[in-house]
Amino acid sequence: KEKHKILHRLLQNSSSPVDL
Amino acid sequence: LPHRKPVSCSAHAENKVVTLLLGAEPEKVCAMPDPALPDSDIKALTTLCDLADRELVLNISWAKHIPGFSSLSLSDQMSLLQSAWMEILVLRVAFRSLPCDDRLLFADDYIMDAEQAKCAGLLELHTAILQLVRRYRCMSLEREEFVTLKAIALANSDSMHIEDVEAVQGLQDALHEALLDYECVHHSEDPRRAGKLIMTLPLLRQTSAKAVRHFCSIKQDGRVPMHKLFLELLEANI
Repeated sequence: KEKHKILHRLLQNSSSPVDL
Repeated sequence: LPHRKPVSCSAHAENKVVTLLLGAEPEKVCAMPDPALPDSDIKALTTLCDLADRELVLNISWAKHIPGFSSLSLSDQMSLLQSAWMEILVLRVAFRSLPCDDRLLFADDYIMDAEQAKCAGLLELHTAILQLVRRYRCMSLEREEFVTLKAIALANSDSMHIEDVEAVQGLQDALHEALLDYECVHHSEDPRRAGKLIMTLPLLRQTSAKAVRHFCSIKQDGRVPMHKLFLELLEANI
């Protein structure tokens, strides 16, 4: 997972999560 | 065969999950092929890889809007996306291409027929995606079904690295239930429609695997520039 820095950063930065 | 009666067939009420998914759909992306480059296989592949990279950024943001996805651990969110990213891209192209005859609508300004696909070395992939398009066209796939199926493909990506299997199963169940509920209200004439849609997922996985293999070999070749996110996700599938 260390290698997947961009995906990690985008997931952390994207806004408006929705809970069930 | 007896029909399964979905538990929550909420008569004519719009399904909340489906409504949220419709609202989460990313905006269209333009391919914008570089007019300075002469037409060639490299130009076509460069355009597609650039388009895919920009769509991936939007798809990650889209995933965050799937009800329940953000409640998963960051590690499990990453695992699902690393497994399903190409399925999401392929399903989006297939849905966009429904009104086109034997052509793939990668973007409004980038529509590819078999001849162009052949020139780009993409004929096999073009043919495979068109098989999927035909399957959905036969069913008259609706936008609501497309967005729900896309979320199901992500939740059902069969990553081997899931840490909280129960939580991912919960997400799959919620999305599956949303599809059953939608079909119960809008397609009561065909009680097997939800199952028929789910049964297209193996072809989607097969086509996506073909696409990943193809772009991995293009990457090895080293002649086509690729952006970092696209490369990162390709490497996750090697």
